[in-house]
Amino acid sequence: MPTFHTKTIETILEPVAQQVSKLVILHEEGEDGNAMPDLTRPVNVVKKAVDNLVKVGYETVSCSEDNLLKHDMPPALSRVEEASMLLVNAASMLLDDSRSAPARKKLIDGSRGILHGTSALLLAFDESEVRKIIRKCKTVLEYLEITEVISTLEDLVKYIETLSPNLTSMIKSVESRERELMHQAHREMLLRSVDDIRNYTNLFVNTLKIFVTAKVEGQFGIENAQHNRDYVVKKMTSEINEIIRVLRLTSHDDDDWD
Amino acid sequence: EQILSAARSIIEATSALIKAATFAQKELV
Repeated sequence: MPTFHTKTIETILEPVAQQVSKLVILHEEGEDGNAMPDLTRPVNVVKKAVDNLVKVGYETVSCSEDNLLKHDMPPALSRVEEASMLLVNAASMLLDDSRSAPARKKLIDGSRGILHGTSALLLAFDESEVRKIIRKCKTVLEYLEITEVISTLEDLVKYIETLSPNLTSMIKSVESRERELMHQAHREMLLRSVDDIRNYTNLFVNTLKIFVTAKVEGQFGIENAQHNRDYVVKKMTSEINEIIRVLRLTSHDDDDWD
Repeated sequence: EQILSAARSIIEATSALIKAATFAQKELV
């Protein structure tokens, strides 16, 4: 039984994964010497669903700016299409001979192909969604990199106004991803980093204010204020890089996956 | 979302197909 690394993928694939196993067992146990019913109708329903997925899949590919998705999705779509043709052939062969062993084999191969192709497609799509979250993280990192150019209160206000929605969007996406993951350790790592970023955010704004005020008013303690600002920026940067690292992990990257 | 929904439809249809095939097998044994 395959393992699935997100709840959505598991919900979609698990029922049929179990059934394919059952079909294979029935076949292997030699219970396959019996006549099969006419499967034309359920096979046509599968084919229609596959045609729709292929249409939606290519539309997604053509609208996407993600080159990796453009690369990964078409082979998965071809795999599902080929599997669907195996099922069509199997149904047709069973009409001629309801005990046909090659037809049964095609039925199993076709069902497996649908499962594996759909799994590959969902993985390609999921990885693309992860890359979207990582892009959000990188946008925030880029903002953090430019804190040192903020030297007036006006700059500071504009900076916070631009950073805040990006930071909020990043946190929201990471939290949503955390809820999706099956791997408990990865979930905890993401939660911890998000909590740390939340805690550092207020501190970050305060240290920026203190630094800018000290600079504008020529107060003593600029060096100290700069040190504090840089420290918080470093901490936030480090947590966001940790989030990116964990987002890129899959369940197979960790031994304690059960 | 459209992709997920389309994938779900395929899996449901395949599930119904396998049920039809395995049910027939079991019934006739």
